[in-house]
Amino acid sequence: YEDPPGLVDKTEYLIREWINIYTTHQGRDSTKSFSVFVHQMNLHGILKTDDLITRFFRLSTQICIDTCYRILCDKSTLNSTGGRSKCYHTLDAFVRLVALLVKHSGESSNTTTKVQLLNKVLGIVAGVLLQDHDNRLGEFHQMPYQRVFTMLFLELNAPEPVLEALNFHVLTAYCHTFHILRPAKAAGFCYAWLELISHRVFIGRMLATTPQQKCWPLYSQLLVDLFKYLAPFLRNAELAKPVTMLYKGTLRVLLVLLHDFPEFLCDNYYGFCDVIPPNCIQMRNLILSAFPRTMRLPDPFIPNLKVDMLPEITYAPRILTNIAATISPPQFKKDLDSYLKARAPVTFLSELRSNLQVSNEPGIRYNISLMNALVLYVGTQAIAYIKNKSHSPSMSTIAHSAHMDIFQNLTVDLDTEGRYLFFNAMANQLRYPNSHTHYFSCTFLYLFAEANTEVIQEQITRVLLERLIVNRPHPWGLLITFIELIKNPTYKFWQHQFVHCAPEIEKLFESVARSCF
Amino acid sequence: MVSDQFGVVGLLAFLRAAESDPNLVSLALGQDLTVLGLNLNSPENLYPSFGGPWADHPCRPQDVDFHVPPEYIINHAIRNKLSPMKLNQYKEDVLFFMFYTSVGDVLQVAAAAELYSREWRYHMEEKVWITQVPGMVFLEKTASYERGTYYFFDVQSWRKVAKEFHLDYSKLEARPNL
Amino acid sequence: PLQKEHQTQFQLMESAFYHMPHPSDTERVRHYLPRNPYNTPPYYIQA
Repeated sequence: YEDPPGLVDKTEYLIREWINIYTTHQGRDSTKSFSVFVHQMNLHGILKTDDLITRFFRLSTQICIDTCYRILCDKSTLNSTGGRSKCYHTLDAFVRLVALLVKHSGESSNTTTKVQLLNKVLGIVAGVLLQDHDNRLGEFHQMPYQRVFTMLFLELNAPEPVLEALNFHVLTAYCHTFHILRPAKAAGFCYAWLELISHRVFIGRMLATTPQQKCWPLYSQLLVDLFKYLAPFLRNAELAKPVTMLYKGTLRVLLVLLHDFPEFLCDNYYGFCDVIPPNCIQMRNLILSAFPRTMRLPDPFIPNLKVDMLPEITYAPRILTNIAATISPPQFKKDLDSYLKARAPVTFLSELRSNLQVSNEPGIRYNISLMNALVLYVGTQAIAYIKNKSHSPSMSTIAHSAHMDIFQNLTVDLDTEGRYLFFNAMANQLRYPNSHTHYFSCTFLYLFAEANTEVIQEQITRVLLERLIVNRPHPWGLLITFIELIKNPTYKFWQHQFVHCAPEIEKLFESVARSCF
Repeated sequence: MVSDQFGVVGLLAFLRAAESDPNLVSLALGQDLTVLGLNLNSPENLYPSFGGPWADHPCRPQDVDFHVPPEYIINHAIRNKLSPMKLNQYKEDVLFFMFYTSVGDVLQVAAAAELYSREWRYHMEEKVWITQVPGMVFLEKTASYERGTYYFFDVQSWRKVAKEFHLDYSKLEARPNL
Repeated sequence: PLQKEHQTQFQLMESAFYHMPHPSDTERVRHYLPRNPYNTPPYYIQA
């Protein structure tokens, strides 16, 4: 609705007034000036109703943003540090006002009013951003918004008791805002967005200092937002510069997570790999390479490594995604469970492919998420089944079960695209020593050994090889599986035609073999 | 064999195409992740000094915010009272500190210029500051190089260390100018 | 090929690519010894 007459001018006057106070440095740090200003706001009736407060913030935001656009669009100051610092001048003052209002709203011990005000302001800034983004399109500037979000976050994360009590709410509010502003919604803000969610203070608060990893699910959601946005662009083999920049930035962030928070990647690998395109091999390897810091990885290249003697392979990794719930439709899930229980009806196997195939168009024939979920679900059921019989996964205990029926059926019945996706879903489980890695490693080798056509062996090799020829890192489970495949004579690996189909391929195998031996 | 892109031949075709078009490489063969400016062997956490997804190097010490007690934050009260910087009045220690911590900043070049005027020379290949030991006798001196014992500034131990150098004049930086 | 929606996103991303964030955007303004980015010689210490 229209702003009440006079409100725009009042707001303009007040925000300019505050910026002046902020500039006289005593003002910046003195609560006296702040309380004087709040009194002025009161006098001007700004604090009378919630609606007026909302309008005040919206108008203030727009005034500050417009000021920045005027500076940024001024040819003489474009891209100069002078221009930017002028913008910071205005934006930082606005942020300081918001931070002080949040800190001092309501009773000092009452966090509710503070959090409500913060949510309101973040919502308003996000709203202004999205409107601006959709109006200006190619002329949209990220910087003002990034600066507001960053500086406000730094203000609200200062080590002050009143803020510490608020912190989890601040982080939650920020994650909600960043999810609303995710690149799929504001592509023109994607670089600032990635820098915001990977700011060192934000990462520190989200993943390190907040107790019981309470913010991990929130952060995981933001990364899924990023991967989902990147997916269609990464599916193109040839990356354009803007995509390369975002992709490279994403790799940097993932490297920090791999180094500092490997457990976070371990816990969320499934959800991440589910939205990363199959051809995005190095980034997926990076996620799959994470292993708990308490674990010492046995050297995969040691001759005669007895994987089945490792104590770690009896423990299942933590899976945060509810895999069973992602298997749909419900009838399919029901049929699957009954087949796993009774190994009947056989018709379930013959209908398997039709449940997975969603179109006939090459490249998008299959429901990849369902494929991934099916593979991991059947795999975990198989491990439980084997454990119930007081066994552990091995080449003999994984065979001749309903679970292996399903895997063998998929291997034989799917076309090359389906088989590629199926083997990819399996290869995504080859990580650090755990029961899943061990089970799927055995399953890969079993399917290779039992294959009735060379095409199957070739595609198993293709999926493993393409994950090995990419730059490091390489997941431990991938290495030990491939080493076993090429070393163990039972698989007659080097006798297959596809190993010698071209000099480059031959050379590739030899170099991988050399590095493995 | 599999004839489409999902078999070994498909991989081969891709690899061949990638040889001619580096744009194709970044996803399939990936890149060397050790050159993205992150010290992956660091025993410390990376995130506290992470310079952001677009930065080729971590934050410098002075970039990282540390929350100090508010009473420490007195700069707004004394800023206008501080005397302006006069590099020619600072000791070499301070100059070296500025040079090594103000990476990519005007201060780095200003400190270098002041060190130059104090008879220090920057060896562009060794990336160290060198000065003659007073009273040093040349072992050799020609129009293009000289040999003898010099002090170089060792960043690790943060002091001057004597060492024999063969100094190619062409490897020494000329007077830095801002 | 990219879907229409993704083509639009790409155009917006491309425009943003020419206005990349600047390191100082996410740092507090420092009134004392402010940062003055400068292209120092490549052979100077870079990290």
